[in-house]
Parts: sequence; C-alpha cells; structure tokens
Amino acid sequence: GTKSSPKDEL
Amino acid sequence: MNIFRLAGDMTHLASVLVLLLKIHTIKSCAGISLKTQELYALVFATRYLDIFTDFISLYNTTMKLIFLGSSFSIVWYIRNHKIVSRSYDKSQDTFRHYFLIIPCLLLALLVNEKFTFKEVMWAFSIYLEAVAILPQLVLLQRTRNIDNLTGQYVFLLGAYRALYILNWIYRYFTETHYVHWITWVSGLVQTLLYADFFYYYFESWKNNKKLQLPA
Repeated sequence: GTKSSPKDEL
Repeated sequence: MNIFRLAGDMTHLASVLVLLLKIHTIKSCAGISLKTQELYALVFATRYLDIFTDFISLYNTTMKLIFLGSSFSIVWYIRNHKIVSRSYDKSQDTFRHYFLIIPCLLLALLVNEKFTFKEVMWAFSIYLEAVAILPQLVLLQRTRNIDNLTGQYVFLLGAYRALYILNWIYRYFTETHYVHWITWVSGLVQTLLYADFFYYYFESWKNNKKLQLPA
C-alpha cells in the first residue's frame, strides 16, 4: 500500500 | 453508514450481549473459549489505538468503547469471577495463542497500508480478527452438548461478518475510491471459516435438533 486511509469501520 | 453496515454492527453487538447474558445471568461460560475471547481483546486493543486521536463520529467512538470494555470484562469474568470461572474447562480449550498471533504480526509487518506503528497494529488486528474464532470452533467440535446461547453467539458473530461483506459491496458501488484489499481479503477468509458452522447450525434448526458439530 501507499497511503493509509481513515478507518471509519469497526 | 448503510443498512448492511448498521445491521452488521448491531449483530456484532447482539453477539456480545448474548455472551454477557450467559455470563452475567446464568453465571456460566461453559463451551466458551477463553483463548478466542483473549484474542478479541487483543484485536480491539490494537485496532482502536486511534480512539483518542482520530474522531470519526460519536457512534464510532461509543461502539469502540463498548467493544473494548466488553471484550476485556468477558476475559476478566472467565479468568477471575468466582462462580463463572468454575464453568471454564481449560483442558478442552487448548489452542495456542502464539500460533495465530505470530503469523498475523509477521503478515502485518509485510502487508499494511503504511509502515507506521499504528497502521501495522491496525493490519495486525484485521488479520488476527479473521482467525480469532478458530479456538472457539475447535472447542465447539469437542463439546457434545452445545447450549443454545453458545450456538447463537457463534451464529451472530458469523452473521456480522457476512453483513460486513454486503456493506463492502454496497460501498464499492456507491462510493468513489472505496478499495480496501486488506479488510476485504481478511474479511472473506474470516467469513469462510464460519461456513461449516453455518451448515450444521441451519441443519439443526431445520430438523429441530440440538446443534452438534462432527469431530
């Protein structure tokens, strides 16, 4: 992966 | 938030409530794997490291606190509660933690969204959640009389995972740039682990017989 994403799931 | 995601979270919450009901009201943890419960506590502790740093919504924070609190209190009850701990059969619950934890940690170091402590821990929690049910499934196979609450608990956990897959499909088609390979592949593996259990669960339900898994 290149970028991390916001974690909106539980 | 779509209906599949909400239903998935509510099913997950219901599974925790069923387990707490069994522990609190019936004061029994018979047929419940402490190994699986300890793995879930580790899953939530490593996944929700962002709880105080990234605010998403009140719903998100509340659910995180519920899952953290309930998973650690369940572990505490099985290990330390005077009456509940008596119903725990250690000799049947033999799965080794590190057999699951170490491969998941190595995989998280190799496959993650970003090589930072928080992201590696997050990936680790996703991989570990996928396999954390294994000690519980092994214990179920060894249990001759699976009580209704234990069967419902595992069924609800599996249903929660299946609903999350529907949520991902929905999001993929309705949101732009919604691609999450790590959660998708792990989530699919996790749901497939329940396939065998689902089969016997529906068979027992259809034939109105007690649930029993073949050894």
